[in-house]
Amino acid sequence: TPSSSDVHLTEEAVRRYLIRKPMTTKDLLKKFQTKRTGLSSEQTVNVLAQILKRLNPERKSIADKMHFYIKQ
Amino acid sequence: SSSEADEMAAALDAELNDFI
Repeated sequence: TPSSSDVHLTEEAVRRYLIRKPMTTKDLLKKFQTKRTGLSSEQTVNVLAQILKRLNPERKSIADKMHFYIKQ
Repeated sequence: SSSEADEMAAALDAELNDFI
């Protein structure tokens, strides 16, 4: 695990992104790239899934893609 | 790579499928 990682995959970080604008799972994964967090692909998927289940964000379809967002 | 990102997104979508 690199000590220099500057991006942390946390519930608070995800919440802040989803308050700002609706995002797809792919959008979120781009924000928490493995090379920046030091997590493996599998860890990233598992942690992000747990966070999204806890946050239980609103969902809407934009351009036929499911987007998550949180009302402020 | 973008293909790895696609795989991760697919895995995450699948993980959330029951939930969604």
